[in-house]
Amino acid sequence: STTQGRLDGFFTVV
Amino acid sequence: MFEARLLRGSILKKVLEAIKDLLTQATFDCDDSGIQLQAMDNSHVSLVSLQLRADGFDKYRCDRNISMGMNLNSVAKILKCAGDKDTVTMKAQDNADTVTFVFESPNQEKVSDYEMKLMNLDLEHLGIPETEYSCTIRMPSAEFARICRDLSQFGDSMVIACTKEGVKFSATGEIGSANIKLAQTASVDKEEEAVIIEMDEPVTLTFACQYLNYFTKATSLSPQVQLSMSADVPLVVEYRIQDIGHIRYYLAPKIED
Repeated sequence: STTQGRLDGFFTVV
Repeated sequence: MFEARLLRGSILKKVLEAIKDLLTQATFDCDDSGIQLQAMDNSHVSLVSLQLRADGFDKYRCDRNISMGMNLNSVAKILKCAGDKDTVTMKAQDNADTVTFVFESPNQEKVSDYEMKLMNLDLEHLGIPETEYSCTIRMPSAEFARICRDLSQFGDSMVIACTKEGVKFSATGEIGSANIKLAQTASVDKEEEAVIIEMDEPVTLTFACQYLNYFTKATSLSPQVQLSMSADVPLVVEYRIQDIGHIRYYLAPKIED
């Protein structure tokens, strides 16, 4: 089965 | 003073329809290059990035950078009041706490204005890294919408597998399984109708159908959609908006347990 990933970590706060 | 006038006012109506299911509020950042909006949904699974360039507007003036926080349900309500052929103008004074939308009918006989309170949103600005993608797929946007709609009947998730032969969309659920394969178009007469695949490495990723279906609300903005994929990074679904900009959606893949 799969779980939904999150975007946190892919993008950096600027 | 900020003022942005668009003869093709229906573009703004369509943009709101394309983001309001994902975002409840967002900041419109305006500077002399145009209008940008960037926001994640509440669960941080998807991100919307909208750019409308100043040169795509029929009149554009932005004396000072201005960030306008808006409740998108309210904006959508207001833009529903605009006719499809109306000219739409957004305007705000510097440091204002309201924005005004003006709608003019093509014959100028009906002019409406709607003033809306702005919100003070303390949202993070995110940097999106430049990424070289292993696969990019360009295809008719209506075809992509159809595939997302059809496969979401079978399961919550959709597998997108891209190889040099083509792209396969699959879903599996209680009633069975479904596979839709698209081959690259052999000869391109009309680019809008073509399926074009650029692939450095094959990629297979799994995504939530619900979000893909939200993204396809942008279908009427562009005849084509571009999907960009690499292993273990967010999918990018891009709709180019003719002569003015684009809307890009980023979606985190599902992860194998």
